[in-house]
Amino acid sequence: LPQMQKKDEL
Amino acid sequence: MNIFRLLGDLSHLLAIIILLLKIWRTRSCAGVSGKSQILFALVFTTRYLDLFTNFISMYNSAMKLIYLVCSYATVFLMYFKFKATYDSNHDTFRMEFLVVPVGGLAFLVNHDFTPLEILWTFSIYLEAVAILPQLFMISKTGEAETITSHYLFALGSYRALYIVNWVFRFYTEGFFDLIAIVAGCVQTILYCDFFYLYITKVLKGKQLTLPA
Repeated sequence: LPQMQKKDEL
Repeated sequence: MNIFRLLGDLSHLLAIIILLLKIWRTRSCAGVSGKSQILFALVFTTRYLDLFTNFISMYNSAMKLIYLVCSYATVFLMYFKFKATYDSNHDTFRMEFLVVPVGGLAFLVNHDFTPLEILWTFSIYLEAVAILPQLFMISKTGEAETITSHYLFALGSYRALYIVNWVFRFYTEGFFDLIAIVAGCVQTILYCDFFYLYITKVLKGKQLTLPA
């Protein structure tokens, strides 16, 4: 899947 | 950070605190599904593995710690300290029916086939369905204490606010995470029935009872 990852959410 | 996500996090924190206080002060976990609480502890454990490796902000790390501590404290209170008040006869949803399919899906549909990413994906999918044992238990007992319905309302509102946050971030930052969005929508949809009952009954001061 397209990666728009920041992992800044809880 | 935006107001929707902040309100969502605060709603989530409120839900966790409401439940912990309810169990601690009434010294009883009647009407609460221990299985859902175990699943939530598992969600936080598999999602926050990067707590010490990926520092985002003090707020982010503090909230992750609070969520982890409170969820394990709740499980501890339910299965050890106030075990006598745990209603295992009505908390019968099979957790493996959730964990196994969710685990399989996390392997199949993810952003990156690495252990940390698969565990994060697992936690996102699991959180979407983790409330099912609790909703199932309420449908079996046919009612819920008012404090438990406030807990569920705050918990359901948190992910609904996150959906607004994702729309906001898409239009302002072009950021979107399809896995989190789809799972968040499923999670919120599962609460719709409860939201209807909560707004039509609990807010009018009535007891939350499900039509038998």
